[in-house]
Amino acid sequence: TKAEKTALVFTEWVKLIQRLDGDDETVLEFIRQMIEKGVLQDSNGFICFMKSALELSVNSFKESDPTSEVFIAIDSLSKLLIKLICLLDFKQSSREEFLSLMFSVVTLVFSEDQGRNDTSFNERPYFRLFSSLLCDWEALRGHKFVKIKDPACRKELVNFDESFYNIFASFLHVYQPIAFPGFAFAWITLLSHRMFLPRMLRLPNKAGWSKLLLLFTDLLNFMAHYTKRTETHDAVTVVYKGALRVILAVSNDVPEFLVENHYELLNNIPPIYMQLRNIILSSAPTKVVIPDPYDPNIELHDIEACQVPAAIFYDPVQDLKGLKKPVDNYLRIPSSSLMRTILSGLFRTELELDTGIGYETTNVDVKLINAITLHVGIEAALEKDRTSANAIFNTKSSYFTLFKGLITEGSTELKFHVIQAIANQLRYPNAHTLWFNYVIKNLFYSDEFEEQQHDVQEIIIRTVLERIITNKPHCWGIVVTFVDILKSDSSSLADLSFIKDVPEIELIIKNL
Amino acid sequence: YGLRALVPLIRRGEMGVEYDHSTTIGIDLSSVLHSLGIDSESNRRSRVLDTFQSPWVETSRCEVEPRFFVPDSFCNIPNVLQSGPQPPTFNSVQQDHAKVALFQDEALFYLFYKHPGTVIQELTYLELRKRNWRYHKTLKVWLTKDPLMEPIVAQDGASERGSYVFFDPQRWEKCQRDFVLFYSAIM
Amino acid sequence: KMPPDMVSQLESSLLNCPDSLDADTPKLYQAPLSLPHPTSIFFPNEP
Repeated sequence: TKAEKTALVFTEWVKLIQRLDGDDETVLEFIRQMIEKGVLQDSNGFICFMKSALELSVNSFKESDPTSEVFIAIDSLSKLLIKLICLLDFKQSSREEFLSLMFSVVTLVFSEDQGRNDTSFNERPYFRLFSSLLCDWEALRGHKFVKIKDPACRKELVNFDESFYNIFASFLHVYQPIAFPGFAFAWITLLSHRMFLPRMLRLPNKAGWSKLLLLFTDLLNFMAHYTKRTETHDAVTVVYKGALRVILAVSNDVPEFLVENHYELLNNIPPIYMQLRNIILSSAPTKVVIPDPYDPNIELHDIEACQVPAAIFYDPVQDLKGLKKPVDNYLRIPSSSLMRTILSGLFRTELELDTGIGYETTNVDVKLINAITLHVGIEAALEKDRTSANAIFNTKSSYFTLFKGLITEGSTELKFHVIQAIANQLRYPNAHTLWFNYVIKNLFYSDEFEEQQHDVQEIIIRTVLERIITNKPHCWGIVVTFVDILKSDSSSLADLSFIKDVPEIELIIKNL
Repeated sequence: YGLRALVPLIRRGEMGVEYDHSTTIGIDLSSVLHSLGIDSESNRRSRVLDTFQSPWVETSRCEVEPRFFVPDSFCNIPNVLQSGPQPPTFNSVQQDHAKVALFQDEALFYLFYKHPGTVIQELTYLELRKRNWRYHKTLKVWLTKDPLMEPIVAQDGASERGSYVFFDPQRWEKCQRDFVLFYSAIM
Repeated sequence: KMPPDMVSQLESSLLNCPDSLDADTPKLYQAPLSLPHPTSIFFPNEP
């Protein structure tokens, strides 16, 4: 059959590529003949060849003696595919289409295999194919594809490089753990692959960040879905440990990615993963100097970095849904009717399960609250630059009264999530941290909450304290704010009833 | 939503609520950072993702080859190893064996330690022996007699005491040592 | 709650989890000198 013929051709290729270097003239001649003699003359031919070559490679992995070189066929296929990206004539169709077609065939074979074999499905050959494609591409792209002698082809490949990674990321998104749990651990290993993750983080103009953010939210989403307060499955805990190490490595190498996408990442982290949340929120741009947060003489307004708004890659305005207008109008001209509109827009139509500390369901749209909070913070920092500091560091300003209104009118649950959203912005020294530090302190000391004041204060203390009792790292903005509140003479915390009622907390506060 | 909710995090099992502390308040990250090669004390940021082996320590069983680039000028160098105007080719063991004899000691040591379990390791072993180096099986280092001093053979003829030159692969240099050499320990 | 078949798929994925050897750079064509060879057990076996 045609499939058997193409399998024979592929077998010849596997033998050839083990005896000769990939750049050898004979190798190039072999590929040229594959094209001329009709094996790869069109898309259908390629699909047939690719499908049978991949099935052959996966079977050869399954049948090989585990101690031998089990990946020879897979690696040969990878090398052939990377060569085809260079050598095929892309006048009729683009390299992007070719690569997408190739990954589509892989997806077909992969999902058939996983569907047929269920729990005896083995992810390793597919992992190896993706891993080797990344390695072979990396070997080719060194120094802007300097190995490619033909200048026109070299130029095309330089322009295609970004698409290669983004198309790769798009298909990785297809294989996300929630869709293919049988590929979950291979998927996390690919996401953090040394030839993929650093590349996606460093593509010019952050060209890989959108897709990469999507992949990280896929991972966090999977964990959020299957993390329960107590009976989290061991395998999910292993996923968590892997995610923790990967995010720590990102925080070390390119913290800016976490800094500028903290809002979207936090929208997908289960609230009980407090240390993971702290790692993301504690990230700071490489160039920002972090003063000692415990320095009693620290004065945020004097810190130069606190005059610069935090860079934001994922703009929360896209998540404001129908509330963008009411919120922006309120900031311009505050009114109680607008406040009511905003408040009513924050409640969910149905209960949502959530694994929180002390709660298991949410009635409010936490993502929307986070979006509004960050959006107002961004606008406040812009307003300060447009007019004056007094325009926003002022408890009569609409920027402040919006939060005060939500907290005054809102249920305890709403108070909690608004204060959590504010605490998420207390990060490294930047203009947003400076302003939210002002907001949360004035909410804490405000005497306009009347009988609700102790509730508000207790929620603020709980929100800040939960981020401090967590193992390091601790967010600079959180520590500075908490030291402010602890240090203030106006109200010694330990005397507050809600602290005296809980001896464990009272002890911690006294120690602190 | 208040402070009472934090008590089970501070004291296990309080209020009948149980959390997995390792994922809520988390763990001391210093060992994780160390396993990643991140030195949390120094501000020097090394790039750990470029040599990231695996998300889990348990599956990080070996170093992985990082991205690297070999400029053309490093390959195909003519007039070396008696190759004449053509660059030397390494594609047959018989011919290549002769070339191995042209390498300096350090090059041989490098090939021996860098490419375990390969033909070149065997060839460098043979060549070093020809140059009166001997491989110490337990110390796993190469040594040769210090030409300036004759060793003293022991009564039982199974060993000798003398001054030897060792090649130290950690510090990558030759160093002289007085040593009792058991003939059974070298090959 | 995670459906039972999903649990077993996830567990089989954990069992087959690729390690750093799986992620290493493919080495197809190897010059004769770098081909595998049974050298002495006393020689170092890690680079």
